[in-house]
Amino acid sequence: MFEARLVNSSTFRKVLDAIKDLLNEASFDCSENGIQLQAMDSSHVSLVSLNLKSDGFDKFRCDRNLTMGMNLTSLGKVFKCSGADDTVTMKAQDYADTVTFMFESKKQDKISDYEMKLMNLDQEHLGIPDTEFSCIIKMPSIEFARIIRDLSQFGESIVISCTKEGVKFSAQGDIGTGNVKLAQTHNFDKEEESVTIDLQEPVALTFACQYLNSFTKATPLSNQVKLSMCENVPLVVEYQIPELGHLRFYLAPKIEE
Amino acid sequence: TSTQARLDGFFTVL
Repeated sequence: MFEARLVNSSTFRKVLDAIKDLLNEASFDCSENGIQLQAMDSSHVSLVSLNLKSDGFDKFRCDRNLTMGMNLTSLGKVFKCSGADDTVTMKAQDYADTVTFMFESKKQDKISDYEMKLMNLDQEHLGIPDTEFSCIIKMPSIEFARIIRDLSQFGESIVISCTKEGVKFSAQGDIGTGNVKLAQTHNFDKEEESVTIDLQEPVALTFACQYLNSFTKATPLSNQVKLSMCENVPLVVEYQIPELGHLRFYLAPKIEE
Repeated sequence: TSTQARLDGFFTVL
């Protein structure tokens, strides 16, 4: 028996919104530790890694490890039926081929449930090596989304370069070039507005705008985003989901020929 | 010109 209850169903809806551009279907691995998802997009350029801790749920029970393959478009349809303030309870029997989502309104005056067919997905699990990153940038997630959106107008790629002076985002294309530089700013009153850089050595890497833009769909999940970079290693873009876990995106760099 | 790398080379299949 698997049962997970989340008072803020909108958090799960935000997670779905953040990954549906990249993935058509994915397996949710449920264990006593929580719910994990790991999947690459169809072109094998980016990877989504979601971790929702069991103790972040309002109720969590998982008697037996369970992998639930889901079509994310269908799952999106189910969550479209939920109210913004609804509580969601997900339930599945052991070895089941369906999962049930029950939505309850705040006042408990409306209860709806939707049963969705599960899929058998043959997804391989990847081992992600521990990396000593050259730099780790933490910045407001809204600012990151804005910069990526702005610079995407200029070209298909964005160079992210980080030095002790700050972080620079650059793009160039037919109409010209764009550069955005951010200095470290520590706002002790408003931690979420700070830009902090933990630098071991300067690094500059090039990434495709299309993927960076997709990642920023996770902005509503978190005030801050963490970018971890190292030469010849995928970029890690991490959004912490308060009290529940994290959503990470890995992106292979573009390499100069 | 630059080419898009794929993730397969970075991660190991478990």
